[in-house]
Amino acid sequence: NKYLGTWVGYDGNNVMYRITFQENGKEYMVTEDKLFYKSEKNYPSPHGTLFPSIDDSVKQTNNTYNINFILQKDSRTTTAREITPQNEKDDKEKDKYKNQLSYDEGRTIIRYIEKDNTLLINGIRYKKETSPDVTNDILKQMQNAKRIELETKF
Amino acid sequence: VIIDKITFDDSILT
Repeated sequence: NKYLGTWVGYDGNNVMYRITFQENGKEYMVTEDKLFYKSEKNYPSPHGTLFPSIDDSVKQTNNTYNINFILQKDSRTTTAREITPQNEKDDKEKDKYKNQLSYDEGRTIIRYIEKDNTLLINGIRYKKETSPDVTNDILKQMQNAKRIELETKF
Repeated sequence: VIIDKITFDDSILT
């Protein structure tokens, strides 16, 4: 079954999505994880501040700071199912839906992209997590995005 | 303000 397993998508900025398909009778149970970095403490004020309470980041000497980002996870579970054409005997109709799943209780559609074995959900492409590298590559991109964000702020 | 070090904690994945 082409859907079973874990798929990883990235919004290009601060959020990675991991969705895992498990068989559940005629449909799928899908666990959706949203992963993002959050700074452990508030950023320091870019121009310093007179009010230490606003600024609880880890301060070193000489107004230098260490910022630690912690990966956070929001999880939820939903379902996906094959779409049954109105006329099941019509091969053309069946063909039309062969790469689509009704997702999240019918709220959206998953499209399976044959040519590169990816999923398309809400404008985001998901790659099959064939090795931990797929996830780690995205984590690196998310870390870069955070570094750039800090460079812009400070 | 100088950002001296940026660290990332991914322990949630392990």
